[in-house]
Amino acid sequence: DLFGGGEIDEEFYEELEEILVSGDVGVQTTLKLVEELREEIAARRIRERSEARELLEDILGKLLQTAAEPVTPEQPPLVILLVGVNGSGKTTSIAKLAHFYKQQGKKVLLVAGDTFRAAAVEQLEIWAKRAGVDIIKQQQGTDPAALYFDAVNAAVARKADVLIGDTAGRLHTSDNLMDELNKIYRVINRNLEGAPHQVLLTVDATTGHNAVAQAEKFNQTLPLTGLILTKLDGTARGGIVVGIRDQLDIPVSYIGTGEKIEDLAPFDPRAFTAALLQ
Amino acid sequence: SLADKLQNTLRRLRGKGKLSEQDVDAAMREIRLALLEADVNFKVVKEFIASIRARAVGEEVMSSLTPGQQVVKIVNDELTRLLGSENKSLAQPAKSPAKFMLVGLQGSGKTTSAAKLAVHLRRSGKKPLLVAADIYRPGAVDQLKKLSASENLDFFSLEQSDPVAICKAGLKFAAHESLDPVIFDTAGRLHIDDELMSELGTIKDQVKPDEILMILDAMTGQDAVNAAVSFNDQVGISGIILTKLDGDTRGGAALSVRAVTGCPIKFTGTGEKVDALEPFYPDRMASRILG
Ligand SMILES: Nc1nc2c(ncn2[C@@H]2O[C@H](COP(=O)(O)OP(=O)(O)OP(=O)(O)O)[C@@H](O)[C@H]2O)c(=O)[nH]1
Ligand SMILES: Nc1nc2c(ncn2[C@@H]2O[C@H](COP(=O)(O)OP(=O)(O)OP(=O)(O)O)[C@@H](O)[C@H]2O)c(=O)[nH]1
Ligand SMILES: [Mg+2]
Ligand SMILES: [Mg+2]
Repeated sequence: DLFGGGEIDEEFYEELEEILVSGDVGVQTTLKLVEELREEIAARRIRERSEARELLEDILGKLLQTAAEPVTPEQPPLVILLVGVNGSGKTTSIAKLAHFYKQQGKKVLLVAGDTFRAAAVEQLEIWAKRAGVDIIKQQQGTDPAALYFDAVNAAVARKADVLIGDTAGRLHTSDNLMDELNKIYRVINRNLEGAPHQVLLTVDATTGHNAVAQAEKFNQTLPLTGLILTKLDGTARGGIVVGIRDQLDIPVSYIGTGEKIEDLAPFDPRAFTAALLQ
Repeated sequence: SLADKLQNTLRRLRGKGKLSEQDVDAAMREIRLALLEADVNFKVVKEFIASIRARAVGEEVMSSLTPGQQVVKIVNDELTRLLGSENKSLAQPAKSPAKFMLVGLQGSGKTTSAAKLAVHLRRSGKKPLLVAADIYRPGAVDQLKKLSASENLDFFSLEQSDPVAICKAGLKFAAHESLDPVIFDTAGRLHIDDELMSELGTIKDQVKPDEILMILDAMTGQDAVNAAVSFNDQVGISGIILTKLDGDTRGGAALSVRAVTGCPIKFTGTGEKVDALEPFYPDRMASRILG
């Protein structure tokens, strides 16, 4: 344990850099954090490594602190849109969110917004059945913007409390696909004031520096309200969310901790920081 | 760019006649940061830097007008050498059908790559069979079935819930229908999931694949080594397919996994369509990693 005991020397800072880098915090963010820690340690004349831990947990905790309560509109439906690169966990996370809201007694409606990939609609349909919620869908190849126009109307007509929408996986480097996403966003927004109230970007915890570029490009396409850090049940520590918060001020809303419908939890900065510094 | 940064670092050092340890450290630091920003594993970076240190600031560099570019060339050449491999084509066993098993973490691109591989092999005259052995993920069998149907590929699945039985039956079916090779799509799994890793071992024992290909997402960061080493230790990997290279990830995971496991990278995934499978080019990957 790096903070177990002993004095603070250059070796301490080198080892700390390695812990952060190996957790995918990223090079620039790591250098910045270590520099900030150095300054604090000097300012407070800290000598013991154990005291340095508290200081670092404070710095990270402040940076990662959960944003204010997530947006909920005065009038239902609350509209949540999930976006993210291919395979990052959007469809599975929607199932988990559906379950989460259904447990609270809310009337949930899903939108099978991935009209591109083979069996994407079928995948979400199975989850909708398991969660006990309804789903709006069209056949593969439908224009997703048109689908969302209908879906928002349906949600209002059916008096749904929560509308959760899926989108096809896409790389942020594909201009066409990012334009398509922007169009989906504008169609939802024009059709229902204030919607989508939440736009969640799924980020696979195994992702390295590229996650920052993903968050940046997606955020330029439509306003992200939070991240879902998925697959945190693996050995990856997901440190890249620190850089995303630091550079883009996008908070983590939830974490994915498995492949079952219950495997979703609100983001806990302290637990995350403790695991990161292991 | 790295060349510019090194140029700045090294220009100050030229004409000094002899470099101090600190001077060399400064140049090595720039290279180290570039590789870490490319997501190369930090331990692999350490070893890499140590191995090129002497050459990277040797006579040929210091007598050059553009030492920065010279160093980058040395680094690029060494990366290319490490990434390359003699053994980058698929196994061609004497006994038919050939058997290729696809494994990897969740969402890495296995199912899509299975279809791509089948299309690729059919172009070279083979008659591949796709076997849907993922019975866990909702719609997984349906996904492979649809991909097969739209490409007119032979497909096998069972209304069964035992991946081992499905794979064995798929193999029998291929032999009966003279289909070759058999490509097994398996469920995504964590290397720390003992039960699911043991299942892979059982499929391997029963089917005896000629290739076990790990499908690895090119945007994977430091964890790539953990997963690859674990899959290799527990199941054995004969090759890697690096996916989603159509993005802008630097792809340092390629070097990490190659350096630590020695497994050759056999193909790259460069898009979502079934024709988006390309050979792996070590020199292109090296320049990409260096940024
Ligand atoms: N272990 C683990 N696996 C997860 C988690 N979230 C999703 N997965 C798995 O990751 C894989 C991909 O999940 P999907 O929900 O299909 O991802 P997606 O973003 O919708 O994928 P595309 O629509 O193809 O872009 C599936 O095998 C999921 O079961 C998680 O938190 N932990
Ligand atoms: N852009 C791009 N997308 C890819 C590539 N390979 C796969 N994908 C996409 O990545 C997502 C996940 O692919 P899958 O084939 O479902 O991944 P998987 O490994 O089978 O997922 P699990 O079975 O859940 O573990 C899908 O949206 C694919 O279309 C690639 O090379 N480039
Ligand atoms: Mg999906
Ligand atoms: Mg699959």
